[in-house]
Amino acid sequence: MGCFHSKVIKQVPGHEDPVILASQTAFTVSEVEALFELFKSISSSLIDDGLINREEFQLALFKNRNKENLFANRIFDLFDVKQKGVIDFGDFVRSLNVFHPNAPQEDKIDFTFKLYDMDCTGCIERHEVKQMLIALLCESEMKLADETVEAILDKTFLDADVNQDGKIDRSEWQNLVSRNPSLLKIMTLPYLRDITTTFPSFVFNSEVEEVAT
Amino acid sequence: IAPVTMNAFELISTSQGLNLSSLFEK
Repeated sequence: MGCFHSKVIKQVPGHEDPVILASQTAFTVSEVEALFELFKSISSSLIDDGLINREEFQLALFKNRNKENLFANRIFDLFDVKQKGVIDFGDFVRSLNVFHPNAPQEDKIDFTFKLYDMDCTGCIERHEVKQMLIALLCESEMKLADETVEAILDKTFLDADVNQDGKIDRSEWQNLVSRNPSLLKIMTLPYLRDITTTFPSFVFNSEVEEVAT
Repeated sequence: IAPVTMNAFELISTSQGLNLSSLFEK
């Protein structure tokens, strides 16, 4: 028989096949496995159940489990694709994929639109932006008078709300982002390019083996 | 930059809660 290589996959309960996840995302199989090392460390930080709960997510972000943060909660809700109150490995990889430097711009725009459309009405409304702005001011311990906050909102909606109906729809958001690309800066994580060097231990736990047959 | 001259989303996007790079910091 000739000697050639094929992939043998050892299934580990609790997470999706790295080969399939790699085929659905911008990550290679090795990168998916390196992400599993990160996932394992976050998902076992409080309860070792192979799932990331809200508290574990906050702990990983802030190194503080009790720090309530509107934006971290919003990100968690978007990562929790199946709305189970926890993030499984498939959710984690597919969500982080949007943050990959090579991910389509459209996906990043969609993610930010959903992030800021907190009531899921299909539009970003003024009261939502005000709530987020106040949360940001609290977080950064910056004090601004209510008139100043209203002035920022006026300016923002004057710029973004082209049809002046008091809310920002998907196409207005796309238009605003194209004029202000820095608004998408949070959507690209250069770390994702170097994930295998950040978590080299994936090599020892690899589920995908090269075997000679 | 005075906040009033900034777009609200520019300010919001500086939130630590939106900075996922801290997930990768060991």
